[in-house]
Amino acid sequence: ALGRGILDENAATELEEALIQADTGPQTAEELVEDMRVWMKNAGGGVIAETLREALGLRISRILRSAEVPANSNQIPKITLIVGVNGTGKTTTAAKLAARFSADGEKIILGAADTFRAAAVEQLKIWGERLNIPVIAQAEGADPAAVAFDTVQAAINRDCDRAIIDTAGRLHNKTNLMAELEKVVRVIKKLREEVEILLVLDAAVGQNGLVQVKCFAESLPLSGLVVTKLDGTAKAGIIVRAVAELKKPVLYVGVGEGIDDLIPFDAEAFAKNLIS
Amino acid sequence: ALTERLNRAFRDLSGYGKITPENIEPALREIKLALLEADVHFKVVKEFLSLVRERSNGKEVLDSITPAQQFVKIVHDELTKVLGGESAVAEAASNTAGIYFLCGLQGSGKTTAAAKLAHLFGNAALAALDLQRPAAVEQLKVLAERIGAKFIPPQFPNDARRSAAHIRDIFPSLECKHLIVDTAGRLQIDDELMNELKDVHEIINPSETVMVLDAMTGQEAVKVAEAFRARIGLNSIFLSKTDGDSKGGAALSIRFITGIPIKWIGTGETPQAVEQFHPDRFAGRILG
Ligand SMILES: Nc1nc2c(ncn2[C@@H]2O[C@H](COP(=O)(O)OP(=O)(O)OP(=O)(O)O)[C@@H](O)[C@H]2O)c(=O)[nH]1
Ligand SMILES: Nc1nc2c(ncn2[C@@H]2O[C@H](COP(=O)(O)OP(=O)(O)OP(=O)(O)O)[C@@H](O)[C@H]2O)c(=O)[nH]1
Ligand SMILES: [Mg+2]
Ligand SMILES: [Mg+2]
Repeated sequence: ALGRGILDENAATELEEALIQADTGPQTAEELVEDMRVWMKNAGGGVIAETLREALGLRISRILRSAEVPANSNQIPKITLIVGVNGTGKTTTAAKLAARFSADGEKIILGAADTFRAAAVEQLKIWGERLNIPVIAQAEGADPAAVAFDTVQAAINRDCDRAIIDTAGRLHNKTNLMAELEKVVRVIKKLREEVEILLVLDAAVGQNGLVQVKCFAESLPLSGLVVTKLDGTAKAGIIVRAVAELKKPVLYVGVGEGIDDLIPFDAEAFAKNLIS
Repeated sequence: ALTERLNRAFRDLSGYGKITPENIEPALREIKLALLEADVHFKVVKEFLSLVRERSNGKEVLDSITPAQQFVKIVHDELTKVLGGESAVAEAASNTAGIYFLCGLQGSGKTTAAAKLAHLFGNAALAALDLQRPAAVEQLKVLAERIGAKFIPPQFPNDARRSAAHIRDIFPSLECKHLIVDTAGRLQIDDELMNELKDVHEIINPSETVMVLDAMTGQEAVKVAEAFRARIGLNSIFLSKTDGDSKGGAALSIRFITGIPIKWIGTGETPQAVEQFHPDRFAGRILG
């Protein structure tokens, strides 16, 4: 079968199930298997299993690369806003990003704009202390937009290179919470036009991951995605469809709970892990 | 919704939408897609489809003038059965006095679930055993204060095992009916942390071990539950963040494959946002 330029049903089913198991979802799994059918036909005879897997990995990494990475901005200070549903790793990612840019010699300020959840501000403050990076915060229950504003204003006043603002987790189907986030962005833009907005996704998310990207992209000018907890067994397969349909690039990947456990996105490595 | 998709599948078959065991396949395919898109584990989908195939060869569908509706009813019934039927509600409602031990992946909602159970049961003490996450102890402390539950902070902030022993030893003196222990999130493949979990679980010797699972979890859910169960045993699942719009197929998958019942669902961020799990309502959600 593999030797005659035809993808036999067993091989096709095997591929499809591996992709579904990796959370690509049935539609993307079917499309990718169809891509491989076409590829096999064009490849003619003598294809071995490894080559097929390689071709699949290449196809997936091409899809992942199809989203344009936003151009570097010259704005001072740069502003990054971290958003996403509850528990995905936003606060930890904000700290990791702060550490990363701080190590590059940048002067960073953090904004604790999660004014809702118990001990959210304390959590970010502890990271700030560990990194010797100031954290702007207000009282619990304060308007998150006010904290965001204060953070950007402080970054401007103190000649910082970058402000990184953490927000509260929120489910995308809660209109009032999404409106709250839109207000945060509007208020930041009163001070600075360019805001890098990163949506943080948990690698173990299922098909809802696509809905999350859709909804957050509808509400906000998303710059890109961060996929966390890829040090686990989950493969974040939904990312393939999310990137293909919504054209948002994955910029970073979280691979642990430590401050150094954030790496720039590598499409080939991600694709390889997906089909392994 | 699935009913419309099934209507179309049946209409395509013949003028009257009358079905036979042969042309039931397009309808089964629609169900397969719906379940996979709902995050039901693909192995569970396979087995579930054969259950449905068997039942749909019966008179109730073959003689029905509204086969699509009949079909949906069968699927809904079978899903409800898988999710535990009526017994699941009774199981959850028991809320017997004892020691509840919460575990699960990072960010699944354990600390919040601990407060929810404390609030639901009443007369509960909350014990903090997450010594790793910044401000985790503070988070549980604040929640405990909000709901008027007693709070046990870690006696040895650098030693989970000794802190666990302290919790076990001090609980009787608190005169609370329930003890709810919150632990640190961990990956099921992290050997060191899974060993730590096993040790503290042994020390605390809980009456109920609960895995907190995020309702938006995908295909990995079964693997995760099986790993936690293998290490410390699991009595129940607390399904969190069901106020989102994910279908929650992960919960169905765990119940189907491991038999572990889902007993509670989290329906929001506050300690009050918790309910007993109802299989039939959840079946509707998966199909919706
Ligand atoms: N293994 C692993 N754990 C992670 C990673 N990123 C974050 N975590 C853990 O996930 C849990 C949740 O992280 P947080 O940063 O509090 O998540 P959050 O999105 O800010 O949560 P909310 O603000 O409550 O919505 C913590 O236990 C983190 O240590 C990662 O890349 N790998
Ligand atoms: N909307 C909603 N949010 C929830 C629910 N349960 C928990 N959360 C939120 O999910 C996030 C994570 O909850 P935590 O209780 O901190 O999760 P955790 O499992 O203790 O996290 P780690 O200790 O880091 O592993 C928080 O923002 C919670 O408010 C729920 O049922 N609905
Ligand atoms: Mg946070
Ligand atoms: Mg916790």
